Amino acid sequence: SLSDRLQQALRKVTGRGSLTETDIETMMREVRLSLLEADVNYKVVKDFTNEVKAKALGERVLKSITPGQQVVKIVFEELKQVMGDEAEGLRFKAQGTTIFMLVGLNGHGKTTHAGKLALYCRRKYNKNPLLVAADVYRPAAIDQLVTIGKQLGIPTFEMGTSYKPEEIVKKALDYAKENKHDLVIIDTAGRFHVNEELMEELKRLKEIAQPDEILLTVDAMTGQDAVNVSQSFHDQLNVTGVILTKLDGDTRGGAALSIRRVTGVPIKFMGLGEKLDQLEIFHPERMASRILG
Amino acid sequence: FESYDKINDELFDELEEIFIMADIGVNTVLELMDQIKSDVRIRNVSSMKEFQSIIIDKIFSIYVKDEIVDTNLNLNDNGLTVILFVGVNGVGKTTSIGKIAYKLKNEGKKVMLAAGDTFRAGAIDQLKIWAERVGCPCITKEPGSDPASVMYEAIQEAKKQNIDVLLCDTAGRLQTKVNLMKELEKVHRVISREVPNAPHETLLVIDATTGQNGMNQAKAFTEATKVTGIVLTKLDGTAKGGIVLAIRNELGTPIKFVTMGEKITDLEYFDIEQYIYGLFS
Ligand SMILES: Nc1nc2c(ncn2[C@@H]2O[C@H](COP(=O)(O)OP(=O)(O)OP(=O)(O)O)[C@@H](O)[C@H]2O)c(=O)[nH]1
Ligand SMILES: Nc1nc2c(ncn2[C@@H]2O[C@H](COP(=O)(O)OP(=O)(O)OP(=O)(O)O)[C@@H](O)[C@H]2O)c(=O)[nH]1
Ligand SMILES: [Mg+2]
Ligand SMILES: [Mg+2]
Repeated sequence: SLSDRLQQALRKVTGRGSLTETDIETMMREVRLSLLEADVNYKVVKDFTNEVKAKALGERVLKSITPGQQVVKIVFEELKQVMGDEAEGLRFKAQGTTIFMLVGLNGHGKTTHAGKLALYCRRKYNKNPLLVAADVYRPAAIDQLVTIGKQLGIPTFEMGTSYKPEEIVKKALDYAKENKHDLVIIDTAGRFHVNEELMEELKRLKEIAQPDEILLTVDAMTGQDAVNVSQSFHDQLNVTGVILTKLDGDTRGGAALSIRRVTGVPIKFMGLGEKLDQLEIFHPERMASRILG
Repeated sequence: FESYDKINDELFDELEEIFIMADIGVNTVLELMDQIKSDVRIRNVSSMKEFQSIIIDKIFSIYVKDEIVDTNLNLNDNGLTVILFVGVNGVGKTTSIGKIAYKLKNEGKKVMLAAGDTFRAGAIDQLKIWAERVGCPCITKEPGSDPASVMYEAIQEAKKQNIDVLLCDTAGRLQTKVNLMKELEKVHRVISREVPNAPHETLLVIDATTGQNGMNQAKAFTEATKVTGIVLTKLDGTAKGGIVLAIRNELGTPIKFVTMGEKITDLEYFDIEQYIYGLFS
């Protein structure tokens, strides 16, 4: 943990009275290494550590009898600040049909979280959700979502794989209106931010659906690339929220800090398992202590 | 490197940044940087060309580790070969099985797939579609069946049909889930009991976007099933998957395949020179 590393680094220093700026620099190196091991982006680590250093000097860590502990406390406070306060809630329309669209890289958890969101919104907000299977590329993707819908007793709108996603979304919106669904959750195919053709498709889907939420689904074990991915998706689509998935593992999840820091997009939910009820509202303080390790 | 005309601290910093951003991992990067810097100092290097060759050389030696690196699959010359695919959720196991089966079939092998993911929605259907694309049989049981029983039946059928290579799909699982890792150990045991020396390959599938957790994955899966090689997927993004170098450095696990797309042909045998080139492009 960071406090152990700092204790180690300071062992050679104690007994000298107060610390020097070099000692602070030694501690900052440990902070940097710890954050890099937690998968926080390299550039974010640099800026963040500089802010911690300024605080450390400002808060008279030099004269403290427990400098290591004090630095850990400063890092924790700074992490919490970046993570933001209480999670921002979902945006629902006051009247009419609310539209959510899930986007993100292949295999990061969109289809599973489309199901989780549907269940969550039905239970917590008494919504009547409609799932929309707009992934016509991945083998059995429609099967997967239909099966999830059946498990939840929530209908899934699908037209098979021989129609384009644009057509499916258009028809789904009509269907939702006719059948009084006040919430439509669109599952899209996984894609890279650098795949121009597929990103253009996503922009067309956004144009057609006019979503109230565009939720970027990101695997919590994503490394340095988290910044590239989130920034590019945000620049191209104006993402309204992030769902951080697979947090039931032991990854420290530094991607959360990077995404929040670089794009400012709020992380709204945490995925904590494969079951459809394993979804929780994002806890900034819990995330901060997890990254701290 | 064209923008630099001499080797200075700035250049070393930029190089370190490239390595970290490639997810190679702090310890391995520090080790690499030490070796590069000391070589530059000892050999009194001043030319960019020589500097480049030192970098390539050092990465190459981490990868080669003074042994013959066998990126070929360990295939059984007289009998059934069994390949087990393992890894955490969503990394590309099922898709990679389709691609590798296709490649082996084109190399003249008779292949068969085993749908060992009996848990996730749509998993069995997904593998069946890949089997159709490859043009090979796929052994399945009802959702919820014991994965070990799927492997058992697939092995019996593979022997009957004189199959050369049986590729076994498993459900994704996070390495921290003790009961799921126990299930995987059982699958491994059943396979090794039914075919001598099997599984001949246990391939750990790793997503190139994965950060340092890839090392935890490699350690845990190796402990549960003796991983013999890595399939590095999704290299068609912007991530470099550098954690596989750290895994190679620490555990000795070789990388056997890389995939770069969703098409059946988007698969190549791992080539360290191409990989190093990709780090800097
Ligand atoms: N342990 C765990 N597994 C998860 C979580 N979310 C999703 N998964 C698993 O991750 C894998 C991929 O999930 P999907 O929902 O298929 O991902 P996707 O983004 O829709 O994938 P593509 O459509 O191929 O891009 C599946 O095995 C899911 O069960 C989570 O929070 N925890
Ligand atoms: N772009 C790209 N997508 C890939 C690659 N390999 C796999 N995928 C995609 O990643 C997603 C997940 O692939 P799967 O094969 O279902 O992954 P898995 O490991 O079997 O997932 P689980 O069984 O749920 O654990 C799918 O959308 C695949 O098409 C690749 O090299 N490039
Ligand atoms: Mg999906
Ligand atoms: Mg699979």
